[in-house]
Amino acid sequence: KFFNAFEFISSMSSGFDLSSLFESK
Amino acid sequence: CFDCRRRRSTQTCQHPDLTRLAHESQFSVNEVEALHELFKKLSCSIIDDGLIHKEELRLALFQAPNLFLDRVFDLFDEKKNGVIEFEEFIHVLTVFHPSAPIQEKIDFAFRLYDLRQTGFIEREEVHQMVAAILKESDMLLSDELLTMIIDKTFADADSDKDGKISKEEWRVYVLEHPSLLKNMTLPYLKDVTTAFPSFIFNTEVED
Repeated sequence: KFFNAFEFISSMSSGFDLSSLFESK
Repeated sequence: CFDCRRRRSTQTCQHPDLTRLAHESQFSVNEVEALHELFKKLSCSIIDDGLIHKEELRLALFQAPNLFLDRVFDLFDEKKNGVIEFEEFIHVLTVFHPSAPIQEKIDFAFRLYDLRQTGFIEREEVHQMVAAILKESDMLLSDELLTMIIDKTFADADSDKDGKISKEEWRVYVLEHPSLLKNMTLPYLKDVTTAFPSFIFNTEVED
């Protein structure tokens, strides 16, 4: 499923996911 | 103290700034005001000085690993003064607006992955990011498999085979794999005035 490194990073990284800024509201 | 009050008053977002920021971004004036409510909340979580410090960003991003936190913080901190001001906050969030041009999202994603800011995405950087996520997720992957994944990725993306991904190679690659940009759009931003209705109590304009 994650045979693409960037796919893996964008799917799994919470660090690059800014939606958490809104979830913490 | 007087100095604190004076410093804080210069950081308060007055009407002309709101209008200018709305003009410079994908947001309306009311949406900028609503985002100011979010900014105020984030910027007082540890130090109540109207600025977002790195630890406050870490808190908001749920303790992300240092590698990612440092890169995201650097991209917000345009003035490189160690804090995120409201204007800088808006400049980044506008890239994540659903209506922002795709080229801005492609450029921003490139800058995120270019950890060492060399103007290229290098194998070591990709290796470092994948390894950090594996560690974060408590996932085990053999070095051999990790090397295979990175080899395959570079075989697809690095079209001139020089071992690094240029901005143009990245643009072509991402347009072929648009799912890589899914984190670059925050649906929340389309309805931010509903998410932060308290801006109405302080609003200076009606959109």
